[in-house]
Amino acid sequence: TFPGTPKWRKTHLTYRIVNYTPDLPRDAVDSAIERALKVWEEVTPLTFSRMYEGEADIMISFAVGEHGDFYSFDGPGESLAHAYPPGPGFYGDVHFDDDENWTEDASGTNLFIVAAHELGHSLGLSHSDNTEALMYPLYKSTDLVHFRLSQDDVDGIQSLYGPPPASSDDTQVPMESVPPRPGTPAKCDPALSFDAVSTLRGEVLFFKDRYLWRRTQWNLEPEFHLISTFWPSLPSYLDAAYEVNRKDTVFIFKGNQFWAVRGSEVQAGYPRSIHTLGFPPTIRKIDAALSDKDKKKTYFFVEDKYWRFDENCQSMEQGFPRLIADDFPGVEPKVDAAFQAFGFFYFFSGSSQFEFDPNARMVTQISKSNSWLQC
Amino acid sequence: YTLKRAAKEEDISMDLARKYLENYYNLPKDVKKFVKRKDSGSVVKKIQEMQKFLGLEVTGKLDSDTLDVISKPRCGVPDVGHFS
Repeated sequence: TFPGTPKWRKTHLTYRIVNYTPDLPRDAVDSAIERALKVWEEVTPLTFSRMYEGEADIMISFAVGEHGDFYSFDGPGESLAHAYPPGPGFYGDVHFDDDENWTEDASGTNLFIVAAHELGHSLGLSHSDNTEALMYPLYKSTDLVHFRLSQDDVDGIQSLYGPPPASSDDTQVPMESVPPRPGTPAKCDPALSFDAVSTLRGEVLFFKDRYLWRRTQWNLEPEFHLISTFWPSLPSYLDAAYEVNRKDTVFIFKGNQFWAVRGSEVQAGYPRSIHTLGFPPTIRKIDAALSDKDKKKTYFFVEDKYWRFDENCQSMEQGFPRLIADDFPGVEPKVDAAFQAFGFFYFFSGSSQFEFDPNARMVTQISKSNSWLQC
Repeated sequence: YTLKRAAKEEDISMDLARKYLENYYNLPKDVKKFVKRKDSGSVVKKIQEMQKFLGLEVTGKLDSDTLDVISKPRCGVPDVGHFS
C-alpha cells in the first residue's frame, strides 16, 4: 500500500471516462475499463458505477506530455500511465499516456492490463516487487484470455477492503454461461461443494472457484491457494480433474477442453478437445472424473451417466455410457467431483460426500463434502 | 570515433538511469552530481534498491540487465515513496 495506507472509506465508488483515445473504438475503451474494474470487484466488497458528467471518485482520462499534474508523460514507451491513491479531488484518478498505441490485444499496449494495474493504485495499492503480480511496475503482455490476479494482488487489496461477501450460488453451469461468482470460499461453510477433486503426487487437491485447497499427508491443516499460483494459464471454475500416476500427470477439464499438468508445468499441446477422448459431439462438458489407479480405468461422469476410459488402450470402452444409479447405487446421480483413495471411490455431490466401496458395490459412508478440510 | 561513441552511449545510459532513479526511486535531481557521483555510495545504494525491487541481480552497477529493464515500458507511479 502507499505510505499512510490511504483507502476509500466507502465500498461503492463512481468512475467517469472523461475522454477517449483515438486508437480504439469507444466501446472497446468502455469494455476494457469495465473489465479492469471487475478484476478488483471480484475479490473485494467494492462495487463501481459509471458517471457521465460531474466529479466521480475515479476520473479516467487520456493525455499527452504535460497534462496539468506536474507528472508529464514522455511520448511513446517508458511511462505508460499513472494513477493516484484514494482521496478527494485528483486522488483516485487515472491518466493514460495517449502517445502509446493502445490496443485490445497484445499487439500494442493492452489497455485492459494497464487499466487493471492503474485502478489498483486508485484503490490504494502501491507497486509490488513480486514479478508475478499485476501491481509489479513493468508492463508485460500477459496471456489475456487467462488473465488472473496473483495471490500477492489479492492479499494486498483484501488487506485494505477484506474479501467479497460470500456467494451462495454453487450451481454448476456450462462454461459459456458461467457468471462471475465473487467471494472467497470458506472451507467450513456447511454448504461448501467442490468443482473438482484430484490427487497429485500423494496430495489431494480440492478445487473451488478460483482457488484450491491442498491437503498433504504431513500437514492436516489444508493450504489454500489461487489455482493461478501453480498454473497461471489454467482457467478457474473447473469441471473435473484426475491424476494418472504412471504418467505423473493431472488432467484438468473445463467446458469442452482439457489440459495436462505435470507438477506446476502445463504440458505442451494442450488444451485439447474432450472429444479427442471419444465423447460424442453432444457432450459439451463433463461433471467429474475419477481415475481407478489399480484397474487403470478412468470414469467420466456427465449428468446421470458415466463413461469409462481404458488408460492402457487410450480409448473409451464399449457399452458406455451407463447410468450412475445402476453401477454406483446410493450415490447421487449428479456428481460434482470424485477421486479414489484408500481403495474407495469418493463422490461429491453438493455439500455431501459418498464413500463407495467398488468391490462391495455399496456406499459405506455419507459425510459432508468438506470433511477432508479439518472442519 | 569508437571511443567517442562508447562514451556517448555511456552518457545516454547514465541519463536514462538518472531519470529512472529520480522518477521512481526519489533520487534528488542533480545531473552533474549524479554523473560525478556515479560510483558514490548514495547512487550505488539507489541502484541496488532498484535492482532488488525489480528482481534483478543486485550489483549496484548499471549492467546490461539493469539497463534493459529500465528501458522497458512501465507504470509512471514511483516504486518507492509517493507523488510529491
